[in-house]
Amino acid sequence: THHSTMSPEEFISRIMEAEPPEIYLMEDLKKPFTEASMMMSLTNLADKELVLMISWAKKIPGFLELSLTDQIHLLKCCWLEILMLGLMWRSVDHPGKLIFSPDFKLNREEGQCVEGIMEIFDMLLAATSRFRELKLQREEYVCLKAMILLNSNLCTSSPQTAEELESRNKLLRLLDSVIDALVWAISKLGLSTQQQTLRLGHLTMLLSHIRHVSNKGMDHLSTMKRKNVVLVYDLLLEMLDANTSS
Amino acid sequence: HTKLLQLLTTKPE
Repeated sequence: THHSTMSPEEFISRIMEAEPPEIYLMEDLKKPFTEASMMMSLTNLADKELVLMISWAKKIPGFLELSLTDQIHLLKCCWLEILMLGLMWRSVDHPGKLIFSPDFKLNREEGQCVEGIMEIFDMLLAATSRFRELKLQREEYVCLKAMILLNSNLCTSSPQTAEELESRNKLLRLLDSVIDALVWAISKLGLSTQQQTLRLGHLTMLLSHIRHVSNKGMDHLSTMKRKNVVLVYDLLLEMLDANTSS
Repeated sequence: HTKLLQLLTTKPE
């Protein structure tokens, strides 16, 4: 079935099925961390997660119908936001901790060993606290993640050719489906109409914070790379370069 | 071919 004819319930169940499996860092962490060892663990994990993120995106109904150019742009724009939202979701029941993976958990204070990362950890922890206060549900989380992906590029490119315009229209219809799905997920929580509207507002407003932290994180990673603290390679390098070379 | 392009265009398992 095409996403435009799917019920919100069906759409959500498809994006729930698309969720990537739990991922492990699978490294012997030598504590205390050094700046280099922590950055290496963070980037190794990110690189593994990125591969799974591409498979995830391809399973979102309608994503593969967009032009390949749009698919590439969307992923290049939003990858760190998606990683960060996933991190927040894993950490939501662990106040003061960042659960990067089941075998890689950090306390806020451990951020001290990497120059400039504590500020980012604090922003990640603050956004995670907001999700905790809101008691974010899994259905809402998967919708927000799809929204980040599909919304990431909307205001940075304007379609020129007929093909680009067609893909842009598909993208907008797909965003409609995701918004409908989120509204449906919220409507299942037994709230008053007004409370539902407020919840929708609060959840979507959090996305602007995630974009902000992602921008900070991107700057931080590119600084770490430039200073040769960490070797960024492979897919992560490609994704980072897309945000910094311009 | 970039890795991203390669991952996007390979058929799902």
